Amino acid sequence: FTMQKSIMSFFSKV
Amino acid sequence: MFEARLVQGSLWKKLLESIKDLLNEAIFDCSSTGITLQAMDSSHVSLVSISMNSDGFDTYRCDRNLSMGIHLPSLSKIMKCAGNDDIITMKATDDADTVSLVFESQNNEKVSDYEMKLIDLDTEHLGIPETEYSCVVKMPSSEFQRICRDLSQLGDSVVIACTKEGVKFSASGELGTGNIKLCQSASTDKEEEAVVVDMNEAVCLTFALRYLNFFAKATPLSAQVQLSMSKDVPLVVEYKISELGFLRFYLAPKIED
Repeated sequence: FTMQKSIMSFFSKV
Repeated sequence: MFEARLVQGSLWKKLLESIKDLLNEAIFDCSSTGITLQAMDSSHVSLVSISMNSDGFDTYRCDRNLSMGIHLPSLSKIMKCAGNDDIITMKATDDADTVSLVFESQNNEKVSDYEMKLIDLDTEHLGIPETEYSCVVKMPSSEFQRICRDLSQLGDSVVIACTKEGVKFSASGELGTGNIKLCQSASTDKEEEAVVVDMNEAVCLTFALRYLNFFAKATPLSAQVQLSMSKDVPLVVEYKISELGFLRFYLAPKIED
């Protein structure tokens, strides 16, 4: 089973 | 005062067509060095990053930094009013709540101008770190578009497996499975048709085809597309915008739970 990650879990807010 | 004139106005038309279905609204950040845009789709699965250098425009002036909040389907509608060979100029005053678009025919016999309301947007800006990717694949953009479209017939996800021999795209679903393998081109006399794999480490990643099909709407912008991949990080799908800059899409992977 694969789960879709959010892009926000890879890039930090600036 | 902000003014950006582009003789090859069709690039604006193609750019808007590339993003208008993925993003509803975005901020165009204009500064003396050029125009940038960064925005996530509404599901926060992908991110769009555009950079257009001031040098790439035929005339460019930006006295003060300007952030223009734009409803993209509206801008796309207005851009459709420009002819493919038209020269497009975008203009705004420093504290404007509208942006002006002027379309001039090449022979200067027809000039149209449109004004569009800007919108107030409060968006989050994400820092994208400089990354060395395990695999970078360059391939014809039309081929990438075709593969994404074809594999969408089979499933929602594509597995991209990259080795030094080439790159394999696979999808499976109730109907069965499909695999499309592209080998690295032996000779590269036609640069636009070449498949080039630059690999440090083999990767195998899973992505949602729905988003790749959105990205492939940028195909008319560039003959080649570049895919950058590393284990468990977002895929980067990059289209060059002529000499102006680039359009990059970042897509979060699907990860084994």
